[in-house]
Amino acid sequence: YTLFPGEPRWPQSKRDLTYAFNPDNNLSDEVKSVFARAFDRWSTVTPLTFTVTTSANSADIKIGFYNGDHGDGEPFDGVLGTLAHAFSPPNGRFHLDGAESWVVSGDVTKSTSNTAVDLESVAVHEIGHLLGLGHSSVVESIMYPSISSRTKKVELASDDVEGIQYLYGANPSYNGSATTSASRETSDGGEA
Amino acid sequence: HFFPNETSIPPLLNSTQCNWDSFRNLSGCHAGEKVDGLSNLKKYFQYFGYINNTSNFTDDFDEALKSALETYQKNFNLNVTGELDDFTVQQIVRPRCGVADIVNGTSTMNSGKSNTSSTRFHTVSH
Repeated sequence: YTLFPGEPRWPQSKRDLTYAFNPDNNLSDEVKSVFARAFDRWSTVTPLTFTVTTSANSADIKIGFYNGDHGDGEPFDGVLGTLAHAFSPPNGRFHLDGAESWVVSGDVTKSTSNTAVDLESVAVHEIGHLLGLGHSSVVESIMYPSISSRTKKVELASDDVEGIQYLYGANPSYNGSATTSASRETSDGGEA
Repeated sequence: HFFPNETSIPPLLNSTQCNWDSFRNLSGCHAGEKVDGLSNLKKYFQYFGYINNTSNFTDDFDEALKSALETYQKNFNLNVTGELDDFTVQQIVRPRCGVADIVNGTSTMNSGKSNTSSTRFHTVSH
């Protein structure tokens, strides 16, 4: 695992984080539940908790889908290419490319579309950035930078767990059952 | 675009091309060559932190691009050839996170060791 320069992390006083969605996106409950599952994966292994709020201005983490240039100097590029980005702590901005074909549920590996991208997989990865993890060379890890279309990878690998627990410590209830080898479910030839 | 399941994506989207697909045409390029499109590849590497900020990108396969490629190949566990071999190009065009791999010139993604498991074991043994 890697950390951002200076090892930024949410301060000790911020262990119970809130998140909110861009109200302009009008996301369905089903889409919002994908993010809830993604946050749960990180809270399972750390003392951090994540609670959704409707107050977008005061939330610690702000989630939004945007197209092209959306004002942060990191414009999105349309279908595939760059899928999403997030900022290191304590910034809290989490942006996803609105042009992607986001699959919300079902088995993305069985999709016939070569543009299908699993939303939860990307959400779990970007939350890692929001919490302070950089990219990892460990292919099985969530924090590996790339993910092919039609691929689902949502289970934290031991590399991810070691990294996040270095920053925040372990959840007292965590039983240490992170996967130690390949954890992704993927289709053959899932490359874009 | 949200799709409730994997079968609900309209067929039209199947044919959509990614901006990076043009990089496939660069497969086989190596140091010393001048090929249309290499300047765009340099911008790609700059975006993800492998080339320092500069506004003067040419289509020359120069030392800066070779060095960027070698670091990229090391980070993604590819053979470090410094050339645009097929495996490297396939990795480059794969969809990915927009966060840079190298932030502020510091690359920590891969220490260069070939076996991360042995690295972890070494740490534990201490």
